[in-house]
Amino acid sequence: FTTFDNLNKWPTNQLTYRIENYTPDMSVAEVDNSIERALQVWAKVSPLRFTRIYRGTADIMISFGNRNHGDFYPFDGPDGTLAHAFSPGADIGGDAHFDDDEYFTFSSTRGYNLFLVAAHEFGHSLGLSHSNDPGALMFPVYSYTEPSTFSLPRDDVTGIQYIYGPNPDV
Amino acid sequence: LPISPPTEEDEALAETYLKKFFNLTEETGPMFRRGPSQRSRKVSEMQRFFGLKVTGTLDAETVKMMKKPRCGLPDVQLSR
Repeated sequence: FTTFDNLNKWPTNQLTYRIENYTPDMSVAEVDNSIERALQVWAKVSPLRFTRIYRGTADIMISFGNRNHGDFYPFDGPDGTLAHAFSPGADIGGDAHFDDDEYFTFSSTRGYNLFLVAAHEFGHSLGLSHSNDPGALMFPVYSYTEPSTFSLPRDDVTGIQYIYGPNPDV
Repeated sequence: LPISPPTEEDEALAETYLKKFFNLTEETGPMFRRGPSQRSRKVSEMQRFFGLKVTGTLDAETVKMMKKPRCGLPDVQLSR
């Protein structure tokens, strides 16, 4: 695993998230479910806890957009770059953007599974950078894994616990 | 097997990819047609990161990796 320079991390374990808009590829319930499960991947192995808010600015603002979408990192159309997220911090820090020129899915092997992409991006939102372990969630290349049996790989667990420590409830 | 040189399309892809993900800053000159350069060093860096054979050249496996869908964050500027 790797972290961002200066071990950039949130100063609190209680974080908020907000879903600003939705992809037309999936139902609202499917997006909500995918995002919630993707955050819980990290909550299960760390002291981090996530609360959803519906208005105002959350620590992790989640949105779908394409091409130029309001930051300095435009998306590139179908395939290629699927999403990106910013390391912990104020304003755009922690935010996760998904390229809506991709076809995101809930459970199909067609397109890109939103849960898997989001879980990776939230790793960045929490302070992890890319891993060169091909089996890690934080490996930069998309790889399909059956979401219903997903278990966070050891490299990622070690990484998030290096930053925040283990889950005190386990 | 015969080895095909990278196409112009592959070279353009590589330039964009290395700039975006491996902090390639060199701006001028045709890619991979001169001596050791920042570009070939960046290709090597990318090949090491992904566990590919480190050749410093744009071989088929490297181009294949560059074409895979991925996260938009860079792979360099990292610290352990």
